[in-house]
Amino acid sequence: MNLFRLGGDLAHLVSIFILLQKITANKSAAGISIKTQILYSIVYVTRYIDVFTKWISLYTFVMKLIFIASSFYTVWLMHNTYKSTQNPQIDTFKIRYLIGGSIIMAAIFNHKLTFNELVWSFSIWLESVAILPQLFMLQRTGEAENITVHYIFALGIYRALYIPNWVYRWIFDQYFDYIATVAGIIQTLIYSDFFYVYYQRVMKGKKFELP
Amino acid sequence: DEKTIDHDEL
Repeated sequence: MNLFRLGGDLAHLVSIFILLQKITANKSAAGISIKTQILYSIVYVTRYIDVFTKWISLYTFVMKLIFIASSFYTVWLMHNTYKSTQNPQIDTFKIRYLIGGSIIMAAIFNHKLTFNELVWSFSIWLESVAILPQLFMLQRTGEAENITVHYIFALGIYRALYIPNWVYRWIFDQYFDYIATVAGIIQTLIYSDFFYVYYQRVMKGKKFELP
Repeated sequence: DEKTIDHDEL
């Protein structure tokens, strides 16, 4: 464990907390893409399929359960309690292409042709693009509440911090996972335009509006 | 090599 990775994981926890806080405090899921949230649920279930059968550490065990449970809880809240506040007319990204593309990527790039390794690789590729429905929705609305923007920002920080973590592990631990690293860089690049607009607007105290 | 791969990251 190094500080980049710990910081990334904490930013990930913060993002989930921000999102659930926003939905429950406002009693509204407006501006949040349920498609992105469904994709994250799929990501965590496939990534952590061995949560009960393979022990790494108490830390990873607890975090995995939190990520699985909170993603399902978020989807459940959006689909049931706050269904009427959703924006299905602007949440129109075709996620079947993201899922299909991730299946193809996992078939080509995997560490081993076993079920667990294939679903692990699938989860890595799917996570790298799972934010796209949310960013697409943001683009269609043109502006967003700062809280929604902070959620996406915290999520982006999580993945961005994993890049120095991989550099650190490559240098000091002789550890390198090319699938996680390439997908992680793709994911961070997807956020880069968002980070730029975030810096230009939100950091200067303005409303988040896309130019 | 039947050793499974350790994915220790989240």
